[in-house]
Amino acid sequence: GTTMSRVELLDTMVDTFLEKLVAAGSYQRFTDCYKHFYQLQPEMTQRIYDKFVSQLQTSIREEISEIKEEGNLEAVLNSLDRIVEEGKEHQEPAWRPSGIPEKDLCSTVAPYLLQQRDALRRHVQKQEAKNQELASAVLAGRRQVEELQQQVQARQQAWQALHREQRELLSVLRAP
Amino acid sequence: FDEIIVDIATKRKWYPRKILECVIRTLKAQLE
Amino acid sequence: MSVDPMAYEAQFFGFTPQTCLLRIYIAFQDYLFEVMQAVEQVILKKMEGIPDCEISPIQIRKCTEKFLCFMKGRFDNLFGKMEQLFLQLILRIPANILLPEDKCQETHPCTEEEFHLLRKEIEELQERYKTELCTKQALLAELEEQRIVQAKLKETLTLFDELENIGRAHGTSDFRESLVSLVQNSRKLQNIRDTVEQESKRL
Repeated sequence: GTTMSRVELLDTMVDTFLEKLVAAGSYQRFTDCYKHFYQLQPEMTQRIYDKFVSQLQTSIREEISEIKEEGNLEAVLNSLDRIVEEGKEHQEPAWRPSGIPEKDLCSTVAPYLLQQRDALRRHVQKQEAKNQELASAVLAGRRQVEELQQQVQARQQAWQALHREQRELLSVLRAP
Repeated sequence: FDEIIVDIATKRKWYPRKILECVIRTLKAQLE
Repeated sequence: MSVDPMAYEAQFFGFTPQTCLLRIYIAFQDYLFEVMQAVEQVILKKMEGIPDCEISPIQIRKCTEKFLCFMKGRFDNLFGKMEQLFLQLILRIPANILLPEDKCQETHPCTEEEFHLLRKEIEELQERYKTELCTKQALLAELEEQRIVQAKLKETLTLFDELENIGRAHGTSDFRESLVSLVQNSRKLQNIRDTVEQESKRL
């Protein structure tokens, strides 16, 4: 019921394994196998058996400690405990690599593409708005140029009329 | 077989991060 | 039976659980053999100390093999059970768990189709942005052109204004009127002259 940490579970499993292994290799069994020697030297047999058991347990426990040490297993298992704890609300089977890297990479890259797209959208909208203003300014400018051209044209025509008057005057003045 | 599994698993763990670094650099450059 | 490569576990641990357990199995087994060997060595040594010992080393070897065979059987059986538990409870990523580096698969799941659409949309946006930039250049260019043209036109108007101001400065408020009145006066003068000439001829 109580959720043991993976490290505790591992130690418990190894202890249980050792317990059962030693239980299997009982003193009874040992003396059965080394019957004659046991009959000759019962105390010695007991000592040898005890040494056998303690040595086996020590070696196996040392091996486990070494493996824990080597692969930094305790920290790794504790971090796995945390990850599992954090993900326990999520009941459905979680995603797993599909075996097609291109496919799996889509979700990895997608958030950054979405950012890129949003940034581009903002840039485009901003530029469109600016261009809208520029376009209005250009239209206003065109109207203003047109007005100025009309003004110049009117003045020009006035001067041309003047020129005609002038020519007429000359013709009048020059008349014989 | 074991080495292949570990090799693939290692790539699955680290390559997305590396690729992402390149992708982010590329996107930044494009934006600039 | 299909082998479960436990690749996802390997992604987390950096080794396959099976390899880890194989390593443990081999180490444990070696210890069992070593300890048994040590037991046999001790017994043989003790027997050397016993005068007229009837037990031969061969017999002791047989005893060792018998005990080891039994222990190995129990060892394999127990280790098999422990291995199952290891693989199920310790070195396993539960099916509902996602590793941190794969979180995005959950937060931003994206199919290849969606991914390509997203990239296409980005390319289109880039094109649109380039177009807008070109539009901006064109509009700015036209504004600059308008600025020059307007300056020129205003310069021309100023020229006309200055001309009129000159006229005004010399008492001619409106050139045209003055010219028209000049023409009229000239015509009058000419008529008078013609009349005078005619009179003089007549006289």
